[in-house]
Amino acid sequence: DPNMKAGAANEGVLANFFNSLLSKKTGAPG
Amino acid sequence: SLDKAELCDSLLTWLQTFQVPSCNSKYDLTSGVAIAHVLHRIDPSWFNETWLGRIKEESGANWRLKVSNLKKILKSMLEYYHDVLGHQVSDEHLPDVNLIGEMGDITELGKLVQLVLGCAVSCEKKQEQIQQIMTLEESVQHVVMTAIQELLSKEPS
Repeated sequence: DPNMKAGAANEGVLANFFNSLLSKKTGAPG
Repeated sequence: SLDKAELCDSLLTWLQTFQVPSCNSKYDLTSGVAIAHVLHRIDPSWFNETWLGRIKEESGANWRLKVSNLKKILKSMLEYYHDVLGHQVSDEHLPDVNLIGEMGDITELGKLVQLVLGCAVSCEKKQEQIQQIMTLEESVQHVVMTAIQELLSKEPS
């Protein structure tokens, strides 16, 4: 089901982004 | 770039997770009270009790008091970006607090809350803040992600 795949891909994008924010040194937003 | 009304709606949803006073609508946000309380939660050592005490809670319909609150908030946030986060906020992301306080301008309000978001995901307690964001609805998370990328990317968009 393409919608399911799109949903999963979306979640992946979000998780990757927020996890990358978490791994950044505190106080270094850029 | 982001549709400013959608940005405001999504960031209002995010702010409401802090369960602070005067945070029921976008109009509520224009007083600055909710934003100040959220900043105090984000970094209580920088946005401390003394600072919070200077924010007029009864600004209600008095646009001059609102603008005064918003000016204090913006000034302290820009100092936080510079002194704590070491980040230069570009002009395009600077809100016009007069338009917010006097006219309830959604575009300028969106910029102000976007700056609050930048503090939340970069501060000392960012782990807790980011995990809170990740509990939001996916569509809201997407807007939040775009807002962060837009704000914190090196080159002005």
